[in-house]
Amino acid sequence: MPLEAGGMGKQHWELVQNYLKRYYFHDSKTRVKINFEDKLKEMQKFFGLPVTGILSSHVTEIMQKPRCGVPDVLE
Amino acid sequence: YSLFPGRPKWTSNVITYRVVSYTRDLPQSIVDQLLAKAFNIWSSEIPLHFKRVHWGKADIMISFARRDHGDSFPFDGPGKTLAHAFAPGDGIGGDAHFDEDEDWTDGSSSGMNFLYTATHELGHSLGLSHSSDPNSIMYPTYEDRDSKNFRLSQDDIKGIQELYGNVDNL
Repeated sequence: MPLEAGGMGKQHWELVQNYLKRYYFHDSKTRVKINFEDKLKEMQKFFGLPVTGILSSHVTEIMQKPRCGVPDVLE
Repeated sequence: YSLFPGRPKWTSNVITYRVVSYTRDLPQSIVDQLLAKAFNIWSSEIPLHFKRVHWGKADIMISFARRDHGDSFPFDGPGKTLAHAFAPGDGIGGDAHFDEDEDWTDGSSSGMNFLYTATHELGHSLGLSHSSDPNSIMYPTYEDRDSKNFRLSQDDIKGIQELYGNVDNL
């Protein structure tokens, strides 16, 4: 489903938002609105998935795995 | 593999570490053994020596903690985030923290394998960031591996030797 679409439950959407905020860096000082589609593309690129900006079950499966707390993409 | 921005690394070839606190899941002697093994996995590829100290400030301070533990990166209970570590540097730089809410194991029972996780976190302590290679110990998600044949991947070795050179440079 498209990332910005409202077709997912609140809990699911929060999982996606929190994951991308936490592990795909953005500078909160710039006050630029986070483009979650771009962040999702960064994640897809990092994990070697097709870079679509579209949320798939494979992506959410990765997001639910136990992992290290260090971000994947840093600036 | 990837390195942290600015490529931080240790400039001394003797790095000290100290275990500040332990998990209740494993005997302290096992944690000590597994940490020594994790350090050895890295030091067998690079010209660095790791020396354990028992008091004072070490380069790499290792601890188990739960939830908020004073570094602005609170843990989140069982599952999800297992641990984190900081790139080489002063102060908190190099320190490795493990979530005490996980069920840590030495590989003999189910749970989170402490050796794999420690080897991953010490990779951060030495200057490696996350790798996209699923075979790399620096891959960000936890994967249960074959304990007997556990070793660094070529990706890990290339990454760490880019920072420190190889053991032949000793």
